Amino acid sequence: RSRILVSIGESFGISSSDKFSKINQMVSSSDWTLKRGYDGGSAPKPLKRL
Amino acid sequence: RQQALQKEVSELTRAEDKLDELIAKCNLQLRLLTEDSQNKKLGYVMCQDLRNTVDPPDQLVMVVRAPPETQMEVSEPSDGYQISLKSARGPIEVFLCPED
Amino acid sequence: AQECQNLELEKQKRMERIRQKRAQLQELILQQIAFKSLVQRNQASEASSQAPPPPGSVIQLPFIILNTSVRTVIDCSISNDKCEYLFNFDNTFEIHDDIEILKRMGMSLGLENGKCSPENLRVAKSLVPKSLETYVTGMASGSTHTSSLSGLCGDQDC
Repeated sequence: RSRILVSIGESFGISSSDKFSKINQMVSSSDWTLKRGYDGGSAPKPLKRL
Repeated sequence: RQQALQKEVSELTRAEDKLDELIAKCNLQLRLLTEDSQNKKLGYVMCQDLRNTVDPPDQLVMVVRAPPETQMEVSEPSDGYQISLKSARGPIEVFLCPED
Repeated sequence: AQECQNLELEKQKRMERIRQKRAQLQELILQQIAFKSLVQRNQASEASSQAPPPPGSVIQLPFIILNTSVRTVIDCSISNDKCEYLFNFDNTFEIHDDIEILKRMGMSLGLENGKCSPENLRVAKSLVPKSLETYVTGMASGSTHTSSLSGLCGDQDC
């Protein structure tokens, strides 16, 4: 299990951009078909809005 | 060759000291800038600004405004992704940026 | 020969540290310019509309955004005091901080990728102290990526 911790809420200018790029890389590099147990036709469950 | 190298290293030392001085100055300027009350009031973006920066524009855009030192942890359980937010200095604001 | 070897090592180490510090200084300059551009834009739009924007339509800095497809299912648990959130996503997403958003909004005037028009360069230089103007000029033309000594520290008297 990969896990990335970052402190947010700091005032403007204390940049965590490189941490966010690592998170975005980790998320986009995973293989979603495995994750979703994707069986081809199954459409995602109805969206739950916050 | 040793004298030439010695000269180069001392020039690099001077250049590095100058950079350290400029970085310290810039950090101070940025902090003063963002802490100025008038600038604090005017330091905002519109929802439309956010919409214009995501591609495709019809994505779901979630905005998180958190107190300082809020811990965000992104982990990869077996299915999907998990994001946890933990603040010890007050509530965290999370809201969706409206589509229009 | 030993002395030369040590000096060569010292020289490489210093050049690497200067490269990193130059990148750090450039990022600070970008942030300063982006923030000032945003404040000026908002000041001008409030002056022209004679009123501040409706409270619900603005997002105050600092913030981060998280964007994902509208088809993503997000399970969300929130503690009563709103100090803890847990999100489960079944699809990919991206996270960006406010600095990245301001750059995408064009608030750093194209300096982040060396594509700064002459007019934007004039504006950018007016937003920074004199001691940083040569830096901004170098960033505008992308010329501070040289490995020469003056390119490294960004100003001519180096």
